[in-house]
Amino acid sequence: MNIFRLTGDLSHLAAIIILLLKIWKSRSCAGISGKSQILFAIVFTARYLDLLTSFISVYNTSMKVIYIGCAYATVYLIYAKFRATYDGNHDSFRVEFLVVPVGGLAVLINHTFSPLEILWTFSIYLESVAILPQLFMISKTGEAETITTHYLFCLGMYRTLYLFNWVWRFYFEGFFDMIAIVAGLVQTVLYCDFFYLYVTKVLKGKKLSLPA
Amino acid sequence: HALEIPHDEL
Repeated sequence: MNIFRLTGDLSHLAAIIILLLKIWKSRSCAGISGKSQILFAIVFTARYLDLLTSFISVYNTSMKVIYIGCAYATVYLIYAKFRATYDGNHDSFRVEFLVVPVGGLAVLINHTFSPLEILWTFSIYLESVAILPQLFMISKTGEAETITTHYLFCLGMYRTLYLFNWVWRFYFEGFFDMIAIVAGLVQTVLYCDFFYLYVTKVLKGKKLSLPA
Repeated sequence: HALEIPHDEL
């Protein structure tokens, strides 16, 4: 555990909680892509099946349980409790264009050809692109609530911090996971445009709106 | 080789 890894995890946790609180307090999931949230629930489920097979630490287990629990709670709020506020018309990204190629890639390029390992790889690949429906929705409506941008910033920072963590682990532990690193780079690159808008607009007190 | 690789990250 190093500072990048810990702050990355906490940033991830903050993102998840910001989103849950935003929906809960406003009693609305307007502007939130339910499809991205379903993808994240799939990501956590596929990755954390090792909860049943291996124990790493109390920290590791509790974070996994919290992430999974919050992911399903978010999906429940969007598709059940506050379904009336869900903006399905603008959430029109075709997720099969992500899930199918990513599934194929996980079968082809993995560390070990075993069911759990392929599911882990699938979750790593899927996570790297799972935010695309949300970014697509924002580009379609041309705007995002400020609280939604805070959510996206924390979520994007999490994998960015993990990149620093991997550099650290490579130098100090000789640890090196090519699949996670490449997917993490892709994931971070997808946020670059958003990071730019966040710093130049949201941090200066303006609402995030895109030119028509 | 091991069928299961331990993944210690989240």
